[in-house]
Amino acid sequence: TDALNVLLIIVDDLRPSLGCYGDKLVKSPNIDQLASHSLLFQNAFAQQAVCAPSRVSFLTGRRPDTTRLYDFGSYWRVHAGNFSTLPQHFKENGYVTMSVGKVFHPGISSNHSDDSPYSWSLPPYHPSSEKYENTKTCRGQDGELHANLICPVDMADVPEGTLPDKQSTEEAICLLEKMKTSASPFFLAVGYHKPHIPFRYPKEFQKLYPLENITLAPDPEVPDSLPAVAYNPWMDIRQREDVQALNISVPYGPIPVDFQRKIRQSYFASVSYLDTQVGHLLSALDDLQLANNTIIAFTSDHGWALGEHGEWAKYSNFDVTTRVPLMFYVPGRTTSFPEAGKMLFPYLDPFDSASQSMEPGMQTTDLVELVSLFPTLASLAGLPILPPCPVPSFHVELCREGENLLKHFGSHDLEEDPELRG
Amino acid sequence: NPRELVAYSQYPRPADTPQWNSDNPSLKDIKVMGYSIRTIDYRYTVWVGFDPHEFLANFSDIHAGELYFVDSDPLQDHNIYNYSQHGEIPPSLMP
Repeated sequence: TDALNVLLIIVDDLRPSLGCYGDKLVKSPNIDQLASHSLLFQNAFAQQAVCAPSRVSFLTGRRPDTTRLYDFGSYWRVHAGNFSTLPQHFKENGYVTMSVGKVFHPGISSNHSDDSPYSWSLPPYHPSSEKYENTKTCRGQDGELHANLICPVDMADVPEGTLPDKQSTEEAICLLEKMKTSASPFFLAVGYHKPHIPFRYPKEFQKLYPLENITLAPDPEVPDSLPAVAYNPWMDIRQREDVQALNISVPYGPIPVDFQRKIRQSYFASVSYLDTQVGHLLSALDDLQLANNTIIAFTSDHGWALGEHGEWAKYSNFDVTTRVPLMFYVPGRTTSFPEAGKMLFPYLDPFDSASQSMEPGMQTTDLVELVSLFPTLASLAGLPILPPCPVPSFHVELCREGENLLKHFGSHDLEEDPELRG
Repeated sequence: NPRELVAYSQYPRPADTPQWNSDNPSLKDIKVMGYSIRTIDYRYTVWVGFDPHEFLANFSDIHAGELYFVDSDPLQDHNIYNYSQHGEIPPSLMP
């Protein structure tokens, strides 16, 4: 009868380059372990492949044409409508809601406040080392510091001796420890920055991906039949010093093939670094005996092109930029409760080759959308169900433009959920 | 029926050809919007005129189109939208 807690993990610019999505190269044992106890959606798509519009869309449960946010320059409550958010819905139903790291996109699109106080019970946490992310902290071959795209770092060398995602994991674990003794259920959203550019990660992760094992994208040329309007000229990575030094022609490049492989190597290394952060977070949840009464949702805001169609970054309608990982762990529903004393999420070291193979959990190939995250999480937690939005819905504070995905979690929910019985 | 499930995506552009702000146009500079419909069989996209002041897409003002069949072209490298407009889809790219 106790309300289930919710841990929402949002990873910036993560495409489904993960073992649990069939990627043979990437080492992501902790995320794969989560998937083995979850319902995994093989075909989940973002509504727009760029940070703020995608995040505001899935956190309000509305499409970009309703939030009217296609760039970074407006706050939906002022610009489109006073739409309730996913955390706000939990907060208004008795949950302590907390934000760590990059959940809303910072700046105008979340009112320079991560949509506080509407969405959060506590002031949102942002890691102090984030301010160095785009500064000259990458040691080049010349021994000097640069603001590069590819930025494997020596932890002893970086300002504050830490990285944003490490700080976010520490803060999230701190909050879990505090909530362990709280009478109220919690909704904790943790937003990890990697693998968003720059690829700034502890340099040892590069060893997981020897350059000789890194191939080019299977289709690295710009297709002849691609309309010019559909092509994204990846202007953001061109601003980085190491890419600038290559003098790549605008708009079609190409990037020299050896550098293409280095970009892919560092994206994968960033994913494995991120996987360790998720692993530490989940094993702490388990150690605190919270895994049996906490729903875990794992997703990203959009994908990232790694050279496919001669493109890099997001900013397009291709599958590689809109398809995202999406999985839900629901205690006792997507996996049976573990025996007493047994852990569901022990930390797995990506450097330990034994921790690679993992039994897959529940999966579905049905097509779903990120805009369905809000109604689905609310239903899984037993909160009041969101009604479908009318068209238009600018005047409606709480409704859903996506589907409620509860039907994918097994038939016995049909009886419990009148909306789905029909 | 899984075939009836649809995912919608969209992306804005400031012009029909790539330019410095193509990746991230500000609202006032958006002139074209690419709307995609995805099913497990295909991805269909139309790039249409867009009015950023009225937030209106003009679906009779089609700047370009994309059509890819998942089975025959999973990497989406062979856009057959133009063929499809004239009903001449190459057999090799038929689903």
